[in-house]
Amino acid sequence: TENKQLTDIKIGDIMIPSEKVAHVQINNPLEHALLVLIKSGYAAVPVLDNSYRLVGTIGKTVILNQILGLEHIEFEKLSGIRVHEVMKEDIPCLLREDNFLKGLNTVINHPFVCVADEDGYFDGILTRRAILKELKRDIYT
Amino acid sequence: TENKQLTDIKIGDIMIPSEKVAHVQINNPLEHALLVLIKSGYAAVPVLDNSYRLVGTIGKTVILNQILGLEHIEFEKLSGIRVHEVMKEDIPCLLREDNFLKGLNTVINHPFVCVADEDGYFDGILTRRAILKELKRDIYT
Ligand SMILES: Nc1ncnc2c1ncn2[C@@H]1O[C@@H]2COP(=O)(O)O[C@H]3[C@@H](O)[C@H](n4cnc5c(N)ncnc54)O[C@@H]3COP(=O)(O)O[C@H]2[C@H]1O
Ligand SMILES: Nc1ncnc2c1ncn2[C@@H]1O[C@@H]2COP(=O)(O)O[C@H]3[C@@H](O)[C@H](n4cnc5c(N)ncnc54)O[C@@H]3COP(=O)(O)O[C@H]2[C@H]1O
Repeated sequence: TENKQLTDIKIGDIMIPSEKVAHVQINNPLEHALLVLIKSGYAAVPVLDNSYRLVGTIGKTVILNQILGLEHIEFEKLSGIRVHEVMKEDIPCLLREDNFLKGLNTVINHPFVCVADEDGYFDGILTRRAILKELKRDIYT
Repeated sequence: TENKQLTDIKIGDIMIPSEKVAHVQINNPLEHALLVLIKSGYAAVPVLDNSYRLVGTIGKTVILNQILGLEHIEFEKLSGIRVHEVMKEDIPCLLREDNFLKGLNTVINHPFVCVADEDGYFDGILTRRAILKELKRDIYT
């Protein structure tokens, strides 16, 4: 995107492609999801179904909320709950062909936004960092 | 900041002031820090010393990493470790008087950046969301 104007940039140009995105599957137990989030260090990741369609996102806070008992954290509950029972389904979604301004508007209230095609197949994620880097490049040139 | 140019905006104009920022103290046990992070929903928060000086930040991943055993998560370890033993100390820091561009540069690689005065007393945090909202306002006007 070296010489592109902000208005010429498409989401597909600056998103992280699906093969580089950590994700979990809809039927995984919460214990597996928590381990993926701890090992990757990410606050939240996309949730995909068995045919690689996007169904939602899941983060550390929602998982930990499930096991927060009155006195302490009841870790043993984690293996009995599945990702699809607690994941966030009401999430914004972009197309690769969407423009930069639409991406900027969407990440204002979300640390990242998933990108999928018309049939719902997962293409990648747009992060706040990617948007901020392009805005900096635009201001300095 | 309604009619201000980006170049006229100071960090103090758009930061979240200290009284509205969830934080933990340097001597708190990790169990307390994890409960603050789960209840507030934040991924990470500032760490202050007893006289309200900024000393670092702490997030869910670093706490959970401490208690990740070979077989499962050993929650009982949480009460025996203190925040100052695991917090991140190498953090960027801004002054209220710093300009917008310095803020933009700093949040590219950090979801939020702490603001403190010359003596290190905590003033608040600058978030990516605050920077993105101003950039959107600037593009649309
Ligand atoms: N391994 C790493 N190496 C370098 N920097 C790292 C990093 N992990 C996190 N960061 C930095 O911390 C920011 C917040 O990460 P967080 O995990 O809360 O929030 C992340 C995470 O939830 C998700 N994310 C980013 N990359 C991902 C990936 N490859 N797979 C899955 N999710 C990803 O998108 C959110 C926003 O990402 P963004 O890059 O804007 O912002 C990232 C990035 O600036
Ligand atoms: N209670 C809430 N109400 C509305 N939206 C919420 C929210 N909690 C989180 N969000 C949204 O999610 C983003 C990421 O939050 P996160 O906790 O990972 O990362 C947060 C958190 O670690 C820290 N933070 C934000 N506000 C804070 C506060 N009042 N006290 C302590 N830390 C705060 O700064 C990071 C970036 O914040 P930012 O606003 O740019 O970005 C926030 C915001 O857009």
